[in-house]
Amino acid sequence: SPVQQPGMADAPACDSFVPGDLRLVSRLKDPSAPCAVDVSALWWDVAGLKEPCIVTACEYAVSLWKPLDTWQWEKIYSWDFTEVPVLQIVPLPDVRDLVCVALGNLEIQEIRALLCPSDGEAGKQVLLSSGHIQAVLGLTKRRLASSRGTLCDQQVEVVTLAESGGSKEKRLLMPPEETVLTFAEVQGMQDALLASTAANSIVIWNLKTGQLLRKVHIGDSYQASVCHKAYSEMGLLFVVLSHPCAKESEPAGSPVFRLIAMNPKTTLSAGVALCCLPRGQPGRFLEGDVKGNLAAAVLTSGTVAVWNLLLGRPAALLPPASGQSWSFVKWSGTHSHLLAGQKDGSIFVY
Amino acid sequence: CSQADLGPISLNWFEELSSEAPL
Repeated sequence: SPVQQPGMADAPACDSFVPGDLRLVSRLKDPSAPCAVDVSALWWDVAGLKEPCIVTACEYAVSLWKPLDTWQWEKIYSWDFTEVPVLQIVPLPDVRDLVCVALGNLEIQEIRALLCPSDGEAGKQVLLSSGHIQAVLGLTKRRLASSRGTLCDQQVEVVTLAESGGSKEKRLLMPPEETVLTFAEVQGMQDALLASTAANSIVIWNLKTGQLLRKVHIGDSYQASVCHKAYSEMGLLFVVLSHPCAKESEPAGSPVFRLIAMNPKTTLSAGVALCCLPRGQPGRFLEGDVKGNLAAAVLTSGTVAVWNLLLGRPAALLPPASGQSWSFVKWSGTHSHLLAGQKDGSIFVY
Repeated sequence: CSQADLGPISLNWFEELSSEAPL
């Protein structure tokens, strides 16, 4: 989508909102869980069959649900946590039968791998990492990236998980001397890893060698950007960022997601598309997820908004349902579904 | 954005940067 100025999107795109096709196909709620903090959909082997399962997390339990006929769900296993609450689910993109979770109070204190029972044994929790963990991301090839500490005492590592859920191999990445906020994988480049930093940079590592390849300053217009995904194309990196701290009073509307193009050779970058809210729609980015060319976000207003990143245009809006604001939103790792959750534990599948 | 905004582009940037960066 060509634009006149770097960093600015087509202004009319923000005005012309056309509701998209989000169709509710299923709902699930765990009667034993009073709240929910996260959801994920991934493949799991259930009785020898590869099933598209849903994983839900409330403060002190993570549950695995298998699909039944007619879009119903049956809980088949739960992992309980008694001491430290669950903060988020950390799925590993191409791994079946295992999911990771981050536990902590406000900041992540532990990362654990969860496995189902087998051969009469109990389900397993394997401690993978502990400490003051700033950021975590599940990567392809059974790898998990995490960072702990800040600035000079920062440690960035990638562990490869064994079949048993434990750590098989650990590699330290060269620290960027700027606090890592979020990681993003580069689609199509399994040996590259990106991170956004507290000093408004995007850093690039070589995962095979641990080398820090580049630090690209992306400007000070937006603080504490979250990087979600990156795509390598024709010598450029296209990076999807979201902006929890963006002002609501920008001329083109409230910016939520931004697609930038970065030349890793020259460290120059430019805006490609700005995804902002339709005029009159209040709110800032609270949390969200990106899959392919679709980005979804829960806004501070309690609404979920979906954009087509290639068009920089809102594709759908999902106002609070049953009088309750949305708390989190995730794209399914198994199908073209959007999973939206509410604090009371209700999960809606669109 | 046009390519001119971003300077010369290399399709092998990952390999080139890996050969230059300190280990």
